[in-house]
Order: sequence, then C-alpha cells, then structure tokens
Amino acid sequence: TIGMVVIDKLRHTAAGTSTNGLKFKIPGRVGDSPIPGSGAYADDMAGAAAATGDGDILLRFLPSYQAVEYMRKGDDPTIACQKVISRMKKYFPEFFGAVICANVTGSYGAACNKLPTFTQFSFMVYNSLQNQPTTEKVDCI
Amino acid sequence: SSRLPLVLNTWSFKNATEAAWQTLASGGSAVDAVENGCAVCETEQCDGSVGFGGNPDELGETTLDAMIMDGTAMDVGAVGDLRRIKNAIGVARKILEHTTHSLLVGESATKFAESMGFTSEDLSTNTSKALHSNWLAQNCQPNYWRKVIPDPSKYCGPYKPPDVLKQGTSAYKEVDIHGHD
Repeated sequence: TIGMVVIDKLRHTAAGTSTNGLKFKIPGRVGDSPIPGSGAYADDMAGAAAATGDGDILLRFLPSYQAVEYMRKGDDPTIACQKVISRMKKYFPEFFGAVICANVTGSYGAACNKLPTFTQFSFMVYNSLQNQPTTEKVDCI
Repeated sequence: SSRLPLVLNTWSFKNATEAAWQTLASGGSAVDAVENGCAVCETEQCDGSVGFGGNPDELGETTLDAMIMDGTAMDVGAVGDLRRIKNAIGVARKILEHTTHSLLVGESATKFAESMGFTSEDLSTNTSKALHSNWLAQNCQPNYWRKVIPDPSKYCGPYKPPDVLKQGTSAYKEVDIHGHD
C-alpha cells in the first residue's frame, strides 16, 4: 500500500491511498485504505495523515482522522502518530501498522508498532529544504 | 511554512514521491500530486502491494482499493474491491470530481470506471498466478477464516459454520508484513 500526504505552499492539504490489499484475503474484503479517516485524512485547518499495515485492525480506530485531530489540538506530528499507534496497541499489542503525519506548517513525523519482524518503518519525504526525495526511518514503539 | 510544499508517503516508494513533487512544481494542486504519486506506484506495482498483479484473493483475483481526499473542500473519492481496472486512484479521483458520493465498490465501481473511460483488463500476472497456485498447494495457508469447518488452519474451503461454536479462537491473526494495506 502507498499512503501519501501532500501540503502545498498555500497550505492546501490532500491525502490518498492505493493498494491491492492483503494476500489471500476472502473475496470482497476491503481494508482501511479506501475508508476516509482510516487509510488517510486531510484537513487544511490542521494537517494530514495516512496509515499502512493490517487494514482489518486499522480501520476500527480511524487512525488518520485521530492523528489529524491530535495535531489540531497542537500535538507535534510525531507525537500525534505515536499516540495513535499507542491507542491501537492497547487493544492489539501484536498488530502490524504505521502512520505518517504532517501539519500545515510542514512539520512531519511517523510512528509504527514494534514487532519482532518489524522494528523500523521507512517513509519518503520531499520538501523545499531538500532537492530530492529522501528516505527516513523511525524506530517502532 | 518555509518547509512547504511537502510530500510525504509510506514506505520507500521514491518514484511516487518524485512524481507528486513534480506535479506540484509544474503547477498542479495537492490533489493532483496525490493522484499522480499514487498512480506511479500502481504502474510500478510498488513492492507488490500496489496495483495489478499483486496480492491475489482466495480466488486468485487481484482487486484494488484507493482513496483521495481534498482537505480544502473536505471532499472524498474512494473505490473498494475494484475489479479489472488498473488505475484505482484515477477512478477515486473521478468519483471525487464527478459524483457527490464518497465510496463506490465492486463490480458497480468497475462499471462506473468504464463509463469514465477506463479500460477493463485482467489484473492477474504470472506472478500473482504463481502466488495463488503455491497457496493452494499449501492447503490454503495462511487464511483469514476462524470457527468454521473444515478446520481452516489445515484445509481449504469451502467453509461453513459448525453446529456448535467453539470458544477461544483468537480474534486476531498476525499478518505477513510484506502484504500490507
């Protein structure tokens, strides 16, 4: 799955996802990706976020919406992402998931749930301070 | 705000990031950038989890989900369980632009896509066919069924509910991190 967040110079936000879902899913199954607030969410008044991982769990928590709401209340994007992951982790300690967050000033962050096979999450960043896309990594919590 | 514009995306899908950035640089909107960035991943089949020919379902079919949200207008277009159309994010954009709905699914979404000019074509590839064949050969393991007969941890379906429901089966099954939403 790709989840993407874009904020332009005028602070207009957009977010999106595209996926072919889980391998060997039961036909008809849809995950978090096409669900607004779950796979991605954007609001010019606050910021935008996108999630990736096990969509059957993610969509129960609307993590992208929740992350944007945390940023609206003033949380730094990294903290917003971490709070969302922590909330899901309380219910599903072994769930596979990560979230990227950005606010309308251009600050960004990410977080993921640590598993034995998933200890770091890679994401891409391109902003006006860089002259090319850059891979960044966060340690999962 | 001096850090704006900003493109951020999950995983190391560099060409998608680049495409979104170039869209902004050439005067496109944030929504245009998301559409073009995701479309690159659909074409390139990013890590097999995006686009055609990846992650087949139990019947061997690849179906696509996509969503695009305009945070200025709070407008959304989304498509779920889309069949036989490669450009799922493009279809989501058409739903955003040309309907007042938010989410279309399944065969009806395909019909909508065709009416918008998208080509209907088989989304399977040799890779997805091989994945599916191997899964069948491994007695359909892993799968997402529980509390059915025959025992889904050992056998393929078709499955049906048992006469007496057993307690204690976990509601959560850890997924392969290489096959993600």
